[in-house]
Amino acid sequence: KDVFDANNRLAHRNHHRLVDASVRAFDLLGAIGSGKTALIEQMVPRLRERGLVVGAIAGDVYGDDDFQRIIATGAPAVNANTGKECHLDAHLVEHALDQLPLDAIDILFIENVGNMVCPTDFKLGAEKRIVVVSTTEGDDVANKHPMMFRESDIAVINKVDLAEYVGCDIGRLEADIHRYNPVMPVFRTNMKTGEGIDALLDAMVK
Amino acid sequence: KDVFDANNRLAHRNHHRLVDASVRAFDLLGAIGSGKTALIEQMVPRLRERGLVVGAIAGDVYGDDDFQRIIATGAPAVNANTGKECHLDAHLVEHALDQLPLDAIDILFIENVGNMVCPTDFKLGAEKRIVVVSTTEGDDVANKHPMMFRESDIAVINKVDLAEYVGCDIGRLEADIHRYNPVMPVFRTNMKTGEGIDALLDAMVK
Ligand SMILES: Nc1nc2c(ncn2[C@@H]2O[C@H](COP(=O)(O)OP(=O)(O)OP(=O)(O)O)[C@@H](O)[C@H]2O)c(=O)[nH]1
Ligand SMILES: Nc1nc2c(ncn2[C@@H]2O[C@H](COP(=O)(O)OP(=O)(O)OP(=O)(O)O)[C@@H](O)[C@H]2O)c(=O)[nH]1
Ligand SMILES: [Mg+2]
Ligand SMILES: [Mg+2]
Repeated sequence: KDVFDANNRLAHRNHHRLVDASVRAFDLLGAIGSGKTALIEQMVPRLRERGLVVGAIAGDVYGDDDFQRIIATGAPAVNANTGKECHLDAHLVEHALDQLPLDAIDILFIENVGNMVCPTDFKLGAEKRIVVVSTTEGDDVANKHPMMFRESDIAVINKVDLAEYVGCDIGRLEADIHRYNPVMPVFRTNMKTGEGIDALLDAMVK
Repeated sequence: KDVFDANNRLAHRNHHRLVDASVRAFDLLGAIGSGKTALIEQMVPRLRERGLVVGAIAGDVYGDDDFQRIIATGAPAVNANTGKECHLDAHLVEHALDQLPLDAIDILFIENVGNMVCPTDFKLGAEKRIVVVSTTEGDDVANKHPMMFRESDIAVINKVDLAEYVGCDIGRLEADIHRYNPVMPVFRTNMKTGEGIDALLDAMVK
């Protein structure tokens, strides 16, 4: 469809712009409230310790809740509201890139709208896609969303501390993810405490 | 847009068909894993106690996880996969209605795809829309999704038992809902134990 082609062309342009500026960008996707912003909050200080500068684009249908949390970490960020659209697109990202100090940034997190369906078809130009689900969505969340896992590179199962309270079998979640994407690395985390974050970070920045 | 008009026409037709068959239908919307299916699981036995027959349409992008849970309660149900669409539409519902014993059913639950954006504009023909969010999505979930609350009739804040573990301020959630929809009744529930369900049921069936 024309919409997808136009988006993909812009995504390619974003991709080249980021590479030219030596910015490694990660598209953060996942269910509503799964822990995408918490991931950024945990990553910023750890990446700083490694001498890396982190920037972010906070995407949401409405409001600036995530933007406020991200700038509180000291990381440069841009708020990107999609209005009625259930996903960020390459055009919104292009405008956001215009407002970021790309020459100073090493790692860019692009936090997509919380949604397990819409963002799949809309590439943004990032190097990798990280999909974040959490145990409290139920252990059928991977089975229900084949495309999201097939079209992403790294999976995070977050809120491991709450699995028991909702009866979530993390093993089943992981098995379903691998049914859809056999080579996809899966990380189990607690984004409140930072448990599991270092392994994920190593996988991202290597 | 044409797509919306065509959908609305079908939704009207569904609506009349349900009214003629004396079926009261409820569109269950909400975030992924917020507790929509658990709501149906809790409602079926309680409505039965009141002599009412419950049916359901289980909508999901892929799979029949919810359908299996619902038929396990003994309620007649139909599975409706949307494929790539992030929301049920009136056409899928029309086909599902063809497969249900409408003359025998008193209450019909139409469980939409877990998504806080897409289903808003696609009416299905139900009498009321119930939006279910849960504390584990974070207490900014209402603020981030104005349209979903403006376009629904009843709100449920579920998983009250887990609010403390994610630092969710339920009061803030409720205040945000009322900012968008001042007269919207809000019910606090634990769909695992059934806490809060009776008040919601009374509001629905009166
Ligand atoms: N107990 C626990 N709570 C967590 C964990 N990760 C995140 N939370 C909490 O879960 C809620 C949602 O986290 P967010 O970081 O806002 O999730 P998000 O994916 O950015 O949400 P959206 O952008 O709105 O889709 C917040 O209240 C967090 O404090 C975790 O691993 N354990
Ligand atoms: N502790 C706790 N767990 C709950 C509660 N409500 C639901 N759960 C659990 O949360 C998970 C998701 O519940 P579901 O009923 O599948 O939610 P859903 O909205 O139907 O999910 P989707 O249809 O996939 O969007 C399941 O593991 C439930 O057992 C609650 O009030 N408290
Ligand atoms: Mg966020
Ligand atoms: Mg369900």
